[in-house]
Amino acid sequence: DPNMKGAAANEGVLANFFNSLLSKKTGVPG
Amino acid sequence: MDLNKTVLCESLIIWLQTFKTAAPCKTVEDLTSGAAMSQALHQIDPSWFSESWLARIKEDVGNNVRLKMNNLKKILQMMVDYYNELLAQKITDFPLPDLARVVEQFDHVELGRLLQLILGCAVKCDRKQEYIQIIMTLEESVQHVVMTAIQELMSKETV
Repeated sequence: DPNMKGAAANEGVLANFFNSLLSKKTGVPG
Repeated sequence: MDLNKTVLCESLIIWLQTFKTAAPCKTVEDLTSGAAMSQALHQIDPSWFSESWLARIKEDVGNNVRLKMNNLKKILQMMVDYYNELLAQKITDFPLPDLARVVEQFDHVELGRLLQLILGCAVKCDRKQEYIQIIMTLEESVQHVVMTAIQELMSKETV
């Protein structure tokens, strides 16, 4: 089902983005 | 990255509601007092957006445009200082919100920009993990707008 594939891909994009944000060092120096 | 600004505002109001502020946080009009936004900022970084700072934000402003403006000015100034001093990130390329349009016209575009700056504080503060995980529980369409808003902010920052 192309719709399901699209939704899964979108979910993947979101998860990738937020997980990469989580792994970034905090912007607060020190 | 052209984000539909009405969608931005609506989605960021949904996000702001996750802070469960004492002040109402349902409509654009609710937010124009600045009370809910200041309470959310206090949760984000209580050492910077301190109790004493919070006490300077008047809660019962009613429809008084001048008092609302005073509140929003204090919020915007403190956030700009937070980016510049604490996060050491200049946001000079990011168009700062026109507060008069927020207060007088309930302008979604300008309020969206103000909320976008609060979002930036949340995903960069010491407790960002907690806030990012909360974002990840929101409806996918809201998460998508939040992601685009963060990307837009990051594209305008210089360290």
